[in-house]
Amino acid sequence: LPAKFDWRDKKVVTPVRNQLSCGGCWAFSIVGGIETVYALKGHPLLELSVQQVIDCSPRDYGCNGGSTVSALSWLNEIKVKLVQDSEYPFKAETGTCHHFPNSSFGVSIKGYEAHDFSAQEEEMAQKLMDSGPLAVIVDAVSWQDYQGGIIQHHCSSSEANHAVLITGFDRTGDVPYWIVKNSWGTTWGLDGYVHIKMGANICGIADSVAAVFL
Amino acid sequence: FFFKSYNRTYRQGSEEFHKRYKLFQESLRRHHFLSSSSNATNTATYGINQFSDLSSEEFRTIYLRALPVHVPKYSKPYKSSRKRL
Repeated sequence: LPAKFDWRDKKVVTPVRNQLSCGGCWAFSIVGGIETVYALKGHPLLELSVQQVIDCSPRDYGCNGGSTVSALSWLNEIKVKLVQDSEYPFKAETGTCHHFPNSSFGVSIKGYEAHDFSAQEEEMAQKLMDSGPLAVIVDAVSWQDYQGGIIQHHCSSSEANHAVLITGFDRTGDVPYWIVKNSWGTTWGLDGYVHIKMGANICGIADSVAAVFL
Repeated sequence: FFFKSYNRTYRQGSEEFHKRYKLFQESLRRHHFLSSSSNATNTATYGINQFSDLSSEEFRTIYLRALPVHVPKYSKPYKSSRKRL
């Protein structure tokens, strides 16, 4: 593994979004991953519709919550084409699912994998480099007050409640850390990102890890 | 400063204003606790942000809505000895 790796350096990560008072973190994390993998395939970096996932994923609850894995399973089974964010913009509330003609532009996934990488964060870092950003579920209770630095304490590895996207890692300092993109706007944390210590499953970051293929 | 920075429009003296002010004070106590880790390598800082006038329960109810799922343990893909060679 290199000492430092961040998909942002390759200009394939879209800007941090703000989910406002919608509990749609699960949709933001997977859409963020799909956007990057689509760009890695040589396409332009596009913002895809989070609202489409919030409104249409049938086994989830829109702004009242959902699961990254069940949403990815739906996207994969139906081969749903995710349209651009500008076509189906974020409204911060659950709405009626809009359908688009088959001929219209959209990005569909070819597959996904979801694994528990606890005690295997080196392998998880390799997966990040091989497959693209990783959608993970963490305990984010203490993140309410986070401003910066590397989180090492005050969260649990058994109470996952918030979905985010890992875009990279940094092992150059005393404390190696994951670079994590959140969906609470750029005024939160480190321009919308948070750093989590690597190697100890802090906040349960390695318990439920999903990668997409396009 | 907080009201200005985060565009809050609670009417001064209102019940809502008092409730939010109390929650803001609670958040200051929480920041103090979270920042008081004795670990020398701890670099995380906690302080005022857009969530400082929310109770912990409100924060959980609004923002922490991901449903956890049990996924299989990762195992490295098997490579035959011929491939490894």
